[in-house]
Amino acid sequence: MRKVVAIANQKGGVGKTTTSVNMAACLAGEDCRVLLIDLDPQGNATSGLGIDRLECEASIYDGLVDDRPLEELIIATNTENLDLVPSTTDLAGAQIELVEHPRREFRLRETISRFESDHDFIIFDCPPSLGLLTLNALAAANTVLVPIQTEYYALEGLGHLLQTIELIHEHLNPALSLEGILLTMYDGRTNLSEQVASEVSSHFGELVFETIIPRNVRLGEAPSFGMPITEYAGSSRGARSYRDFAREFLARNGRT
Amino acid sequence: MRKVVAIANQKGGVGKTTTSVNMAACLAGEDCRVLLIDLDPQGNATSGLGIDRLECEASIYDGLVDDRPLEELIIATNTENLDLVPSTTDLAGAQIELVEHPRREFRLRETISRFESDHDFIIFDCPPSLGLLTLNALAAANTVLVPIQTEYYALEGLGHLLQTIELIHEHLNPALSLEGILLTMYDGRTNLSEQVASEVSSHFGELVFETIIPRNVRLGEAPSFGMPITEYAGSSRGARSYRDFAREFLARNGRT
Ligand SMILES: Nc1ncnc2c1ncn2[C@@H]1O[C@H](COP(=O)(O)OP(=O)(O)OP(=O)(O)O)[C@@H](O)[C@H]1O
Ligand SMILES: Nc1ncnc2c1ncn2[C@@H]1O[C@H](COP(=O)(O)OP(=O)(O)OP(=O)(O)O)[C@@H](O)[C@H]1O
Ligand SMILES: [Mg+2]
Ligand SMILES: [Mg+2]
Repeated sequence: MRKVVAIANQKGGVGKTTTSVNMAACLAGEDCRVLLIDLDPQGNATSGLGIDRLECEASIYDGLVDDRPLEELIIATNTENLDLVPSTTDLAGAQIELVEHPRREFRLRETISRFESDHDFIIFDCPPSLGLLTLNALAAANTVLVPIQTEYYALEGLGHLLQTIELIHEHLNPALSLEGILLTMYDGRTNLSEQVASEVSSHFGELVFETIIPRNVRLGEAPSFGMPITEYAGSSRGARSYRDFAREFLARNGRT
Repeated sequence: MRKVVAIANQKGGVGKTTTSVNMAACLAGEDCRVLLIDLDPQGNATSGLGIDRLECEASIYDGLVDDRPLEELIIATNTENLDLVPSTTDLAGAQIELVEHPRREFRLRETISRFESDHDFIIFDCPPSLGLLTLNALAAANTVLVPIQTEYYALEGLGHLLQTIELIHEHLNPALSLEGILLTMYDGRTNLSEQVASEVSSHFGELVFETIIPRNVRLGEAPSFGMPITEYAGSSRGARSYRDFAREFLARNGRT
């Protein structure tokens, strides 16, 4: 049974792309077939997997605006079992171009529902806003994974995001539920990280993944080589934590 | 002569709000009269200055959508010489509500042009996108300050942002120029920071401020107390670097 997970948080720089790329790579390493769809006009997930956006002949823009089937947009990556639908700069215009469309929030859902494949997981990397691209992702997803860095401003936005997810559940996608909250960029040397982490855990209990992603410079270096952490620095703390996270995610989904 | 500076970068989490709040506070400390306008629906600059969004009777939303004069929206902060126009959650709706308006990109510019005051500087904190709120800021500003964290993904988006600023200069605001590029969250212990910093400096030369903001946990702690760094930890590396930056900014603008 294919599962569709949106990785979303309107707060910027919390680790959405880093989580999308490395979760996808770690699931692929566990013999799952994974498709990553880059919904961010910045295209960080695309370059994080070593794909040159300028050489892409098509992107998710063509699926959302021109109704091209997803099969035509998929490209292979250097990681076995991991496919990608890239983002290109024309995606920045999709927001304005889709506003007039009657079913503007459901374009991605319609694209996905027509798509037959043997992927076990489809993952959406979302931009840092609650605009039309993220709404499309939330309307098309089964669950939402919320990365949150252990910083004060990130904590502040969490309540607003969970309210939005609830609204989407009521009006656009009754099947949508919360996959969970993943704490990222945790720096055990600072009180700030500990305080935010314990605040999130006390408020959201079971919803918070036990695995916490530490701040690890290898995770910041890997994208400059166009590789997921498992290929760039497979024995680093960053790689180990994302592998632990992928296994916890699979266990929670009854797929070990 | 009043100067209007937009602090913008579509990449998330690069230090836009941290720079807006602390630059505004440091300029106020140098006896400049400063007005900070929070254009981000997340409202981080508002809470970073200790203002409770739920208690605000009006926000920049009322200026953009309902044409209320700016004088009615300004509130005092706990920092002398620093005023704020807060953001509230209704700002998230402004993007969709303004789309139909014929002069949708110029709403903020019209609000500012009708506003008489003795402020030396007006600073805009922008959200992490190039949507209508940021376009309004770029259409209304004299210059744009671009904070960029010394990380790979932040470097990637810089070219696209500078192209957008050039387009705004040509089509919406011929008076717009680049104030400069500010390197933030610099961690001298990592090669990554050094590599990105030297890459930005070699590409953009004089446009890059000499002052570099280091990664300093005090900057992350200050917003949880609703204070700028100068009041929360006045002798920290974070406070010293933003004071140095404010002085360099004033010197570059011939106001020492
Ligand atoms: N655990 C980590 N340790 C160290 N650096 C990290 C970690 N996670 C992410 N980073 C770095 O922090 C920055 C922000 O992360 P990332 O770009 O993944 O966040 P994002 O939420 O996708 O940002 P945006 O809101 O712009 O989409 C990046 O430069 C990334 O390389
Ligand atoms: N120099 C610094 N040292 C340590 N932490 C910092 C520094 N600058 C910013 N931070 C922290 O990093 C996080 C991101 O910074 P900030 O929120 O200012 O970025 P932003 O660009 O405004 O994000 P957004 O794109 O969501 O608006 C915040 O939690 C902030 O407290
Ligand atoms: Mg991202
Ligand atoms: Mg901000």
